[in-house]
Amino acid sequence: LTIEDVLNKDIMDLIIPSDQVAHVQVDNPLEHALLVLVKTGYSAIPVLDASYKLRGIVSKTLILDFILGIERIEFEKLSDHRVSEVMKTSMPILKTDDPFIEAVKLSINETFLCVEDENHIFQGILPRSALLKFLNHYLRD
Amino acid sequence: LTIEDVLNKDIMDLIIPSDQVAHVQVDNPLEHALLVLVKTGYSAIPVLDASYKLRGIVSKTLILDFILGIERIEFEKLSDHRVSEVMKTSMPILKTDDPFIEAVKLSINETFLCVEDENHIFQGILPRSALLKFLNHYLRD
Ligand SMILES: Nc1ncnc2c1ncn2[C@@H]1O[C@@H]2COP(=O)(O)O[C@H]3[C@@H](O)[C@H](n4cnc5c(N)ncnc54)O[C@@H]3COP(=O)(O)O[C@H]2[C@H]1O
Ligand SMILES: Nc1ncnc2c1ncn2[C@@H]1O[C@@H]2COP(=O)(O)O[C@H]3[C@@H](O)[C@H](n4cnc5c(N)ncnc54)O[C@@H]3COP(=O)(O)O[C@H]2[C@H]1O
Repeated sequence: LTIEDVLNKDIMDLIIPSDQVAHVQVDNPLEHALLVLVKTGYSAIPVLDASYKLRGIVSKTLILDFILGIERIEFEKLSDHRVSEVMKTSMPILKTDDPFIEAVKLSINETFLCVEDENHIFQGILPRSALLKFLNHYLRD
Repeated sequence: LTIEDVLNKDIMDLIIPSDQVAHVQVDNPLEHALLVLVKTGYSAIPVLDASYKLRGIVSKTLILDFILGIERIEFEKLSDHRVSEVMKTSMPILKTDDPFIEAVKLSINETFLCVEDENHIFQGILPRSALLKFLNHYLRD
């Protein structure tokens, strides 16, 4: 692998395709989202709407923060509130033809990046591990 | 930055030093560990013993997994159990003089790496963001 091979790498070769990405819907109760997060073991997952468009990211941290009261963690709040009330909506989004260097730059502050096509249909995610695996391959040679 | 600069990078230039790393003690109750994780916002943090030696890593995922019952999340278990009962002890550990490429390889499967000196005293952590920031700097030039 040369430095040109790295800079010209197609990010679509590295992504986890949408059918393998655990996700929840915008209007799901928080209880459902926390169970999906706990059962999959993931810290954070994408939130999609009914037309498979990306709407945000929900995480164990955001849910636990929301239900952390002054004295204790108020678990009864989980069934009364929805994903849309806690999800983060300000995340960077990659387009399918974005350059590899853009993915590296955005991954400095995100554990994974969501990828959309030109019609804003969710294509999958690019986790930091995929970038690190490819960069390690380059450095090793 | 040349490829030699990257391969010869001292990992100690990139670590978060131990006094800035949120951590808990082996014998802390789980309730305390979950509150530290929620208040700092971190997904996972190191577990140290009284002599500042690394003993494991505890995470929101490991704690939530432990208290997930068949019907519901059993929060009352938090005060009856300790960090040592859920922490992961099989994590890779970097030495202060390990090469940069070793840190990249181990970061493929770990969100951060703990760093120890030759006397096994905890020195700090090397998060994936630090590696990605440095690699981005190299690729950009
Ligand atoms: N079931 C599993 N099998 C093997 N390794 C596992 C694993 N769960 C977690 N890991 C390891 O732990 C890292 C952090 O996972 P985390 O859930 O905090 O953070 C994850 C999670 O929030 C999200 N993610 C990864 N794969 C996902 C998927 N299939 N569906 C939804 N979200 C996913 O992307 C973040 C970064 O993932 P990345 O691969 O860079 O980094 C992962 C991976 O190296
Ligand atoms: N308070 C904050 N301010 C700014 N950005 C924040 C942040 N909390 C989280 N992030 C961002 O989110 C990423 C994932 O954080 P997470 O808590 O899952 O995973 C973190 C956490 O488990 C641990 N970590 C990072 N800094 C720590 C510290 N000072 N003490 C203890 N653990 C730390 O290392 C993992 C990887 O950290 P990394 O920097 O690569 O990646 C961080 C960073 O990019």
